[in-house]
Amino acid sequence: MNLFRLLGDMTHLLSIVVLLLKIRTVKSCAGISLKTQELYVIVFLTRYLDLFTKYYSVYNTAMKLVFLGTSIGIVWYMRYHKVVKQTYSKDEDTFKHYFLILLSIILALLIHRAFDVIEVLWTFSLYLEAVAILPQLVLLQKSRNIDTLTGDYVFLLGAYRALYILNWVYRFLMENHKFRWIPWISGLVQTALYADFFYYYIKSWKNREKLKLPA
Amino acid sequence: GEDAASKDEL
Repeated sequence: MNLFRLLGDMTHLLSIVVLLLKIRTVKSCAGISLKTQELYVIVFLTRYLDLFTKYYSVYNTAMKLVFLGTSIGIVWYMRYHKVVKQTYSKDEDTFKHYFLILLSIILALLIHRAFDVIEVLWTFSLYLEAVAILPQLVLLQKSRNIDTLTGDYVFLLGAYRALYILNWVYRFLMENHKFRWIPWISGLVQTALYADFFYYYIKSWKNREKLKLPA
Repeated sequence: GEDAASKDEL
């Protein structure tokens, strides 16, 4: 495992820690899109089916279980925890996320490496992950007040995929890996969706101002 | 061609 990959995974993990910190200590999920969180549960459930079919490493298995467990836990808190659920910005979380699921299903059925259940579901999970942040970005744009933890959460989530791109470049150049069009292009699209957010996040950080996205 | 083997990523 190269440094970019490890940093990518750690950034992803840290984003979840930040979100859980907000939910468990501040007891708030204000500004967090339940739709995006539900899409992540679907992403992990469909991608990590190979937990039952293939063993890679203790690290790999442990991380998969952590991502599955925390994503389900976050959705549970947002839907059912009696304090947290009242802070959910329901009226602003309006993105039609079913459309993203449908789009990813169609794309995975059309463009995949092999036509079997696990492979198509794996491909679907990559397409869905690429666009899963959209409801969250739309919600941020509608939020008057983006608190620090929410901003940091989205930044770390975007940084994770950006670091994965560096990891793919490294593996291609240094470890003689072949082309992997489906994850690469999905990952590029996923990272590109954050470009605007990154710009305003870094700007607010440099100017020591509160993060605000233009409507 | 496409690299089938490296599904060790998260």
